[in-house]
Amino acid sequence: FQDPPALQEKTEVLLREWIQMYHSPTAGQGSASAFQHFVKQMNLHGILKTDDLITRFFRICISMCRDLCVRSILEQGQGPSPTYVRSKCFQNLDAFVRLIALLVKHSGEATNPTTKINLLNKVLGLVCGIMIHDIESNGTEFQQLPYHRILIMLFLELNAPEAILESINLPVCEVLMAFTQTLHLLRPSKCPGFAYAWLEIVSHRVFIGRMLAITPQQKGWSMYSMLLADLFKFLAPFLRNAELAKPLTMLYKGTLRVLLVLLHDFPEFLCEYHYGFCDVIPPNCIQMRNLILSAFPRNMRLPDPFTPNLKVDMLPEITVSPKIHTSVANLIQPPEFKKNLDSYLKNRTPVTFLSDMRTYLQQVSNEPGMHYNMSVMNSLVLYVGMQAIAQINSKGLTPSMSTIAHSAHMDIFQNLGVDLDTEGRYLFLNAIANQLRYPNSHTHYFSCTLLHLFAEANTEAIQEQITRVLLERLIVNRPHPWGLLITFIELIKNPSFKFWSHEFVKCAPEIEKLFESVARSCM
Amino acid sequence: LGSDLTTLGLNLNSPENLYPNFAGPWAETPCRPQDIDYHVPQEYLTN
Amino acid sequence: PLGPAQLTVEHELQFKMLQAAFFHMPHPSDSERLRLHLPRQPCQTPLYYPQVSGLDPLVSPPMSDTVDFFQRLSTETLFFIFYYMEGTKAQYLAAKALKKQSWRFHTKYMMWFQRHEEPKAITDEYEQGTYIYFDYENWGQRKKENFTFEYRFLE
Repeated sequence: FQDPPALQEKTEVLLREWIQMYHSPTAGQGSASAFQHFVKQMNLHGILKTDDLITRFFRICISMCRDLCVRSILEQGQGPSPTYVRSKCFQNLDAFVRLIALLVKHSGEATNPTTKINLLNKVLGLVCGIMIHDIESNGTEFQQLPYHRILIMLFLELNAPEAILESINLPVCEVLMAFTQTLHLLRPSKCPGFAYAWLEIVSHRVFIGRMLAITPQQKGWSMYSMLLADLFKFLAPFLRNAELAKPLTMLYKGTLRVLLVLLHDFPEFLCEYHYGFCDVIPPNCIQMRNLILSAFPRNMRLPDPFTPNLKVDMLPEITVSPKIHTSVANLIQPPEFKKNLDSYLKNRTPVTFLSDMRTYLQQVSNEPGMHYNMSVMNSLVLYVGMQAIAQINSKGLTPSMSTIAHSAHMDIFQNLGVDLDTEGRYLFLNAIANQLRYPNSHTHYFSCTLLHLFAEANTEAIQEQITRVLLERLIVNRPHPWGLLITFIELIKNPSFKFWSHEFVKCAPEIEKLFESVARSCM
Repeated sequence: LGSDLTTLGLNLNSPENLYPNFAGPWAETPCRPQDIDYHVPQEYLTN
Repeated sequence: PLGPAQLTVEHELQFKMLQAAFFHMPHPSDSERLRLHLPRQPCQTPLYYPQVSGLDPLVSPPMSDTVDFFQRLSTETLFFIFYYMEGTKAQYLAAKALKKQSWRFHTKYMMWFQRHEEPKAITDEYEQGTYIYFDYENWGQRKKENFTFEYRFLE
């Protein structure tokens, strides 16, 4: 780093001095008077003279705090309790964080947030850089504690409900963006050794409160959804294999806890971002996906799906389309596929479209279970479904078993049902089942579509697979999405589907028993 | 299949929001009042 | 029908790093301010200690984060919470409960006072009279005669 001579020593002296001032009784409220004195010291030593010096000062401080903390942790091996070690480390780390917060709050003019946010980003960038370097050089010896403490305490400092923060025009959203960007850079797939601390920060009550509850116009929601997706992407390859080692079970369980808090407190958030989440959650991760799909707006009263003679198509909500924050059309790749799709939907040309579809959905990978691009499949299904609903509505109708048939949209779905192999069809049916949620136009349309595919299937294999996809979502522990329940109940109750006459219902005694118990509970 | 999510230590029937007392992804129990940092009047910080 | 997916070398490495971190998990206190007096190490109390029946000893009793619950605690307990759990919700709730029991916090002396009798003189700046105060250094309640309770210092 070619630091100027003596900068390392100078910084060490200054940092020690600040920590002492911070802990002295004369520090004043929020360490204000200590800070006033210390800034003079910094000026005296020329630290604030240039941007570069400030950067070097912070970089050295962060490294020192980290070294001190790691050394205490390693010494702990011989004796003092973890609590003692932590409080010793935190005495220094918290003091340093307070200095950062005060410098951020007081840098530049009081009314101009730019300088403040720039400084914050600089410090967060340094923490990232030093941590990633630390991970690269120490591998499995990496200790997350100092970084965890610096990040969470800095966040708490800058989100204290103090009038001064509001008055100095430190816009909360910019602070959230800075932290979101930092946590994205340190996401579990990049820094697995930091994953537990990462989730601890992302699910901290103050962090969740700021991101999802307090920040107006839900400006924190898309940021938070990106962080959650980062977590799912890291877990995905491991969750694809059912056998989870303890470290993964711990992370998975922690993720479920966070999702339960979100399901309970912010169901609308899960509703609006469900699509992006399902795109990165492995298809075999059924309970976690059910948890997300079970969310429904708090002002909505869901009719009991087990009510006999429930007239779903009479519910007012089924004409309302759900809010979705993903522009599905952009996800249909390549652009040529999208172009052909639109033209086929409009006037059924090119006629080769249906037979070409499969090639667009397949990806070049001969690994088992990886022959298809799940994201393209999901986007195709939802996009075609939304176009179908729009077309039906334009005729002044609503989706029903009769209005969804005999359309280009249904041609596409029926073709996918027939033309794809078992793996492809599984992903296709999952893409539909992912839309079976709370009462809304998508749930209703796709529920009818699935039942229509069942009724019109020309081979029993398709009907069996539709049943399997629904069943595997039903036999896991709760919660179960409302749309899933009403679709399955309709399938086994409505005689027109002749559900009970199929061989696969009786393929094994326990399966038969299972169907009967489900039937009993809803008929 | 899957796990009984009611055993993860969260009171899913609570009429109040859970996140203010959420003790973190690894905690089996929610926070107690003495675990939660609170912005009390400055005068209360007597130590 | 998808079957298991092969983990790549990169996944193996990620898992190894995660596994190493698993042996020094974060502790809830890592994300909270330092507790001067009562660190967040709930210790297992022997089962024969009085427990709230039917509840896990580590979980605080239901509704224990409400002012009503705190109001049912003894005054000594409230002072204990106020002075030993500063900066927490418990301190805040204890202060609220103490106020409901007519205690007032005097910022200059950093003590709680309660009227012992009707004050002799009341103006809009102060009250003069005899007060009970809580002396947290000697940990007991004392009586103070002819004390002037200045509103200026009334929190």
